[in-house]
Amino acid sequence: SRKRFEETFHQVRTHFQELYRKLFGGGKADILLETTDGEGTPDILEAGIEIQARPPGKELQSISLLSGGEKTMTAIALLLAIFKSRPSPFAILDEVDAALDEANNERFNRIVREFLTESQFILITHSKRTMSIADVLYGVTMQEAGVSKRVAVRFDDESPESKPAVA
Amino acid sequence: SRKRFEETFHQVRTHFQELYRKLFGGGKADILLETTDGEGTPDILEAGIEIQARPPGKELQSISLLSGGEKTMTAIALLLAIFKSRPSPFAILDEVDAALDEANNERFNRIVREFLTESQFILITHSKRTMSIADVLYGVTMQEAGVSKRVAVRFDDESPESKPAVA
Amino acid sequence: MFLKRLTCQGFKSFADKTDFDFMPGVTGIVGPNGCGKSNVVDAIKWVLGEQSARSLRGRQMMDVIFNGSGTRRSSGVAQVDLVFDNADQTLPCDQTEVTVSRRLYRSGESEYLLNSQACRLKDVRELFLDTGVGVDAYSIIEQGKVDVLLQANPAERRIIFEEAA
Amino acid sequence: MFLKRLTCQGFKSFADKTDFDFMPGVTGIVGPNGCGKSNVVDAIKWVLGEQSARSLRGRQMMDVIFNGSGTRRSSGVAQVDLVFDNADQTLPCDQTEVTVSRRLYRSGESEYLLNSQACRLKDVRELFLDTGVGVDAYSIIEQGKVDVLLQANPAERRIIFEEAA
Ligand SMILES: Nc1ncnc2c1ncn2[C@@H]1O[C@H](COP(=O)(O)OP(=O)(O)OP(=O)(O)O)[C@@H](O)[C@H]1O
Ligand SMILES: Nc1ncnc2c1ncn2[C@@H]1O[C@H](COP(=O)(O)OP(=O)(O)OP(=O)(O)O)[C@@H](O)[C@H]1O
Ligand SMILES: [Mg+2]
Ligand SMILES: [Mg+2]
Repeated sequence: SRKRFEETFHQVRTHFQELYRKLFGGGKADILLETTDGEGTPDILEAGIEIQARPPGKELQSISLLSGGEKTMTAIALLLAIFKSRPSPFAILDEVDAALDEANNERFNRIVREFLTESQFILITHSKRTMSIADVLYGVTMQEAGVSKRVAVRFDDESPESKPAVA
Repeated sequence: SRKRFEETFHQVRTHFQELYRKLFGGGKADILLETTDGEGTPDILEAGIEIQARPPGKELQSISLLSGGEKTMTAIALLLAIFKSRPSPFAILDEVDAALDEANNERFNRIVREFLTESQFILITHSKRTMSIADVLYGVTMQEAGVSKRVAVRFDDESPESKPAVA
Repeated sequence: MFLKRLTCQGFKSFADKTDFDFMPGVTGIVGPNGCGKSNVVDAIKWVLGEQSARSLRGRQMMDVIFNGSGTRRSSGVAQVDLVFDNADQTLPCDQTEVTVSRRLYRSGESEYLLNSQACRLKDVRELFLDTGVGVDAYSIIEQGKVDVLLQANPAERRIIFEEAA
Repeated sequence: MFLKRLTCQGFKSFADKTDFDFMPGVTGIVGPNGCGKSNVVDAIKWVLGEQSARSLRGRQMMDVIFNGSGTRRSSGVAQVDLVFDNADQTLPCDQTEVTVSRRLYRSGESEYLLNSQACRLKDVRELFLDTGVGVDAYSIIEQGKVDVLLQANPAERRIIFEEAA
């Protein structure tokens, strides 16, 4: 079980380093086992997990100082790294892109597309950019107050949220 | 001091009820002092604060069941109610509209405009709709990696985030 | 193996029977605030055996039954069905289509079904063992929860990590 | 009374002296992720006397000094100035323009200034007493923190409420 933890940790770490670089278009990130006061070898069975992340062009600092969008992108890299080492037939992401600007939203979408050979993705979003990568789009509305209804979404006219076509 | 708490609580409660209706275009909300097992009179000096909120057309349920956007709108109503009873010359809201759809974003912006007779508002946002109510717009970019710079924002061309004009 | 269809009836805001058909690739779910998108996520967690009402944003499990609206009376039962395509036989059963169902009645009575046969939660869990499907898998990221690993302290992160992987 | 100008130099990502002029009405601040918008909020909190490094997303107060980039060396000092229009004499001092400043050196040495005169944090707090300005006022809602009152339990909410009002 110690062996299994070590193997999984190593896998996740490798995926995280690669996914972070892809999501940020550069920079460097890592997960490490904590050592007591930063000295000596970590106790594999007990040590906590530290996250380091340095966006491109910036200095390495505590991840707490990262911006909202940078934290989301770092978290997505780590979550997808875990997902990659323990794949599931499907993944569901509920509005994970809320804090992302246009450029980051696009990189996030591109990374999601790379996972599609292995898994189905269900994305809940308000972002038109994320909607544009969907193979199928479902709208949910409450035409009758308090009662949810599924509707078809026409993507060529204005915001699907305001004018969905009824299926 | 018990008197002061009671007065403030009463003021905030009144503002909250009104602001909630404005933000949701209906429905009903309240803040209450908790009673032990819902019975008897609350202990004014000790009682916790309960929040009730019922969006228009829906039944009253625990606020935990509300959606992300509904929680944000309810929270904004309460925060602005507190702000209204303890006004400050300025208010700073950092990306509070992240979870809001277009319709709620617009109602939120309209409410902010009502507060402008009394206070200055500084809004940090990624939403074009929120940007459109600003009297002044500042862009912040990092043309040199890791170094922030203020730039002017032209609002008529594409997303200010991608092509700000340099001031 | 992949998800084929989700059906909700009487579950949270889905008063009427509502289907979602899933394809390989990306399925997007959109709509205004409060219309039911995250309730779809809750439905999938619930039918796969979620035991914590809190993790479904409720205070008690009864909270998942449609409890009425301005124009409707509350439901007596909540039901969710999740259909999997099992053509590649990833799931240890003969059928090429496997349906997991869960029901909760106002009385508190609760049922799990596999291909319409009553079963126990234990059977559902055993079916999905080692397939990466289940509420403990790191495959569902709830609204507002994307930052959890970053916000946690190193010790908490370790615990989450060990559960996920 | 209203805010007139914010000036940051060596504060977080604002390596170079940068001004923001505020008008009555709505000032919008926009830009890509990580470019410095929330750092502007931190600057205002800091100059008004914020004592908690954690509340500024740092681990120690030294974290607010610009610590270099790919192309720049770190700064030796962080300074923020906040200018108030005091034409209506809301603030108890004669000037129609009041400037609050704060400096932090790498040595750990720290200064507050009122209209360029050295003073103590206590003086800054007394100046703003009963004006609704200050870090304890409910006038700054940080990123990701809008839901705090809803997430808190009733007892915690009471405490927050008492501090705010
Ligand atoms: N048992 C129930 N009966 C009826 N309605 C319910 C029930 N449980 C939850 N709801 C309603 O469902 C709504 C929340 O739906 P949901 O969280 O899916 O919204 P959403 O589409 O994700 O919105 P957002 O974009 O704001 O995140 C709430 O208004 C809530 O009152
Ligand atoms: N002392 C410092 N020296 C240099 N850079 C710093 C310092 N402290 C913070 N930063 C940098 O500032 C950036 C965060 O800026 P900020 O939080 O203002 O972004 P933002 O514009 O609000 O972005 P978002 O839209 O994602 O919320 C981080 O990349 C961080 O590394
Ligand atoms: Mg939602
Ligand atoms: Mg920010």
